[in-house]
Amino acid sequence: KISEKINSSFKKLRGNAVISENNVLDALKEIRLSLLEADVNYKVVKELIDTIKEKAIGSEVLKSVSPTEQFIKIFNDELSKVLGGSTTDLNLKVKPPATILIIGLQGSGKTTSSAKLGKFLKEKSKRNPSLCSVDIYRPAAIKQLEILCGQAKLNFIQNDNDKILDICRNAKEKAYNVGSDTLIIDTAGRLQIDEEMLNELKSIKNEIEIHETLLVIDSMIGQEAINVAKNFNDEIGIDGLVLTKLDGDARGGAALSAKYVTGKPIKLFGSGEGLDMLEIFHPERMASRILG
Amino acid sequence: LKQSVKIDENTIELIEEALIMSDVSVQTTQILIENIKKRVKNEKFENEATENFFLDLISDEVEKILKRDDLELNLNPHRLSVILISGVNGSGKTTTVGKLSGLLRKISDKRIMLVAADTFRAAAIDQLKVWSERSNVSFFSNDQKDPASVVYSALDDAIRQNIEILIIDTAGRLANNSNLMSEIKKIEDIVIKKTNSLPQETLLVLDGTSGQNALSQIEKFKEVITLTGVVITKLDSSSKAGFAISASRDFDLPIKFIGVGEKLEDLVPFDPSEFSRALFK
Ligand SMILES: Nc1nc2c(ncn2[C@@H]2O[C@H](COP(=O)(O)OP(=O)(O)OP(=O)(O)O)[C@@H](O)[C@H]2O)c(=O)[nH]1
Ligand SMILES: Nc1nc2c(ncn2[C@@H]2O[C@H](COP(=O)(O)OP(=O)(O)OP(=O)(O)O)[C@@H](O)[C@H]2O)c(=O)[nH]1
Ligand SMILES: [Mg+2]
Ligand SMILES: [Mg+2]
Repeated sequence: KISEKINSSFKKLRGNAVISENNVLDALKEIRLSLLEADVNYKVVKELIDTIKEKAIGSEVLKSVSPTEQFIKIFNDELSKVLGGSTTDLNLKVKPPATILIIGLQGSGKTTSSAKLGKFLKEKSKRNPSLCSVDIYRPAAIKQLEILCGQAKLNFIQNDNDKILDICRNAKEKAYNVGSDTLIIDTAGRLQIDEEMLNELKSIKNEIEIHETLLVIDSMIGQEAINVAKNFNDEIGIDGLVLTKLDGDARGGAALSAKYVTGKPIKLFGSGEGLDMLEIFHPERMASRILG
Repeated sequence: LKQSVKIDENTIELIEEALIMSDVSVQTTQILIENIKKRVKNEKFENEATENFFLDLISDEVEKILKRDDLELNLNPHRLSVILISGVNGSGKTTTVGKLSGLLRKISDKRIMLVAADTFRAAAIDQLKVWSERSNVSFFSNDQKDPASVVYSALDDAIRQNIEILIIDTAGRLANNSNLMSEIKKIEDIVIKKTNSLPQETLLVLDGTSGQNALSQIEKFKEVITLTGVVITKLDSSSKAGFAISASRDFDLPIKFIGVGEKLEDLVPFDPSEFSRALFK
């Protein structure tokens, strides 16, 4: 644990009134190591350490806590601030059906999260969602969403052809006609460097009124989290992030990188495969997990 | 007189940045940098001491670590070969099974069967069935909810049909889920029981975009099943999968294939030289 590693470098701090630069040099090394091992992006770690050490140095050593605890608390608080600080609400107060677009890399958890989100909105926000899929590529992708909707008792809209924009328009219309106030569109996994697939998303956003675009990110993603998040945000525009598979033991530093580079809030996270395992994001808990 | 090249702090930092951002572990990065420092001390380099010069030296060393004589797929020439596929959720197992069967179908005339042992996830069986049609190989699934029972019945069927290569697709499972980890151990046990041997290959499919958790996955899967190799998928992404170095060095596992796309032909045998060149591009 990071506190144990920092404790030894702070043994020398006992009896000091103020945390000085020399005291913290070793502790900062440990924090840096810990953040890199947690998959926080190299450049983000650099900027965060520089910023936060300014706050730590010169702060009075409080009588009530050990210097280690205080130092870690400063970091925890600052990381929580980076991770949190903005609303996790979805932009749903619009003319129905409020339309949510789910995007992300292959295998990140979009289809599962789409169904989970439908269930979440139905049960927690008393909404009446419909779901559709424009993943016309992956074998049995549409069937996968259909089955999940069946399990969660959500309205699933069948495609009547395989043209992405027709599917979306048809779904909007069908959702409206059955009185759905929300439409969730599950998309195919794609690389943030795949121009053709980015253009597909751009055309959806150009032709179809999308009110909320959520980028789904696997919590075990590595250093490229920053480029994935940045590119999707710059090219497509996202309103929020969903972090999945947090029931695993990945430290999830990607969350920090993605939030840091896009400024977009992490709204929800997946804590298991079950359709009820989608929760509102907690910045403080994520900060301690990343810090170790 | 050859001028010995010096390596300054700034260059070390640039090298470290290049390694870390390729998802090489902190520990392996430190080791590789230490080795470079030793070489700079002991050898007389004529070239310019640029960061790229040192990264080329590191690529050479990485290639040596990754080059092994067990990179080939082990198949039994005289009887049924079983290939067990494992890995965490969404890593690319089902797609890899599909691609692998296509590859084996293309390069050999062996009778191949795919086993849909993911009885849990929605449309998992349907997904694998489509792949079996794409590569034109046999397919086995049944209504059993217990994956080990599916594998048991599949082995009966495979033996009856004189199948030569059986590839078992399993459900994604996070490595810290003890129930699911014992489930895959049970599947391995069933193969041992029915064939009197471990699977010829037990491959861990790792998502190429993952960070350091890939190493924890190898460690935990290795605790329950006898891994013979690793497949790294999604290397057509912007990720470099630097964790592969630790996979080879610390876990002594060969990387047998890499996935470079979503189509049938997008599975290629691992090339240590190409991989180490590409690490810092
Ligand atoms: N343990 C766990 N598994 C999850 C979570 N979210 C998704 N999964 C699993 O991750 C795997 C991939 O999920 P999908 O929903 O198919 O991912 P996707 O992004 O739609 O994949 P593509 O459409 O192929 O890009 C499945 O096995 C899911 O059950 C989570 O929060 N925890
Ligand atoms: N770009 C790219 N995508 C890949 C590659 N391999 C698999 N995929 C995609 O990754 C996603 C997940 O692949 P699956 O084969 O369903 O993964 P899985 O491990 O079987 O998933 P679960 O069974 O849900 O755990 C799909 O969209 C695949 O097309 C690859 O090498 N490159
Ligand atoms: Mg999907
Ligand atoms: Mg699968």
